[in-house]
Amino acid sequence: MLELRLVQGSLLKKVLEAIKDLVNDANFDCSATGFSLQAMDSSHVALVALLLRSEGFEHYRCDRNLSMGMNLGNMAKMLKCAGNDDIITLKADDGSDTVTFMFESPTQDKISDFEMKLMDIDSEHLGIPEAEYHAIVRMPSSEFGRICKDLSSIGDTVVISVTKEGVKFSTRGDIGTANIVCRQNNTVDKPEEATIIEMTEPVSLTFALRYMNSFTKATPLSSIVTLSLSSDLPVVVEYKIAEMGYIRFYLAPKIEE
Amino acid sequence: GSKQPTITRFFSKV
Repeated sequence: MLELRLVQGSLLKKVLEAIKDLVNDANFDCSATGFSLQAMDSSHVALVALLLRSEGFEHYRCDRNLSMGMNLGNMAKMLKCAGNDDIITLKADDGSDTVTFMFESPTQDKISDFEMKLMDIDSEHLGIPEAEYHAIVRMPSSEFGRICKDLSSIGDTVVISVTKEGVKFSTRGDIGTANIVCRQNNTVDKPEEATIIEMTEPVSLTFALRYMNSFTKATPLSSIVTLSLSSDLPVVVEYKIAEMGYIRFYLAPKIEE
Repeated sequence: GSKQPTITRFFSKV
């Protein structure tokens, strides 16, 4: 028996909007720790890891570890039917091939049930090793989203270079080149507007903008994004989900031939 | 030119 009640149902709506275009089908894993997902995109270039900790739910009942295969497009369709202020409850019985999403309006005057078919998904679970990153950039998520969008109108790839002075995003295409430098800036009034760079050594890596743009669909989940970079390692683009967990995107850097 | 490696090149199956 599984029953998860999330008062801030909009979080789950935003999570699905963030990942549904990157991943088609995925297993949601439910355990005492929380509600989680790890999945690769169809070309196995990017990986998404989601964790919503059990403590973040108003009610969290998971009698035994359960893996539920879902089509994320279909799940997003169902969650779109929940209001932004609705409380969302996920329910599944042991051995059942369906999951039920219950939406309650804040005033309890409208209660909806949506039952969705589960699917069997053969998914590979990857071990993500702990890594010491050469550079960690923390910046406003809206700024990062804007940069990825702007650069993708000029080129297909972005070179992210971090030095003590700042982080540089560069691209080149048929019409020309673009460089955007964000300097370290931790003296702003609001912490969510700061750009903070922790660096042990300079790093410069090239990534496909198509994937970066897809990751920025998680922007509504957090005002801050963290980019963790190391030579020859996938970048980690992390959006923290307030008091609940995170959504992390991993993208393999392009390699010069 | 540049090549796009897969994520499985960096992270192994468990």
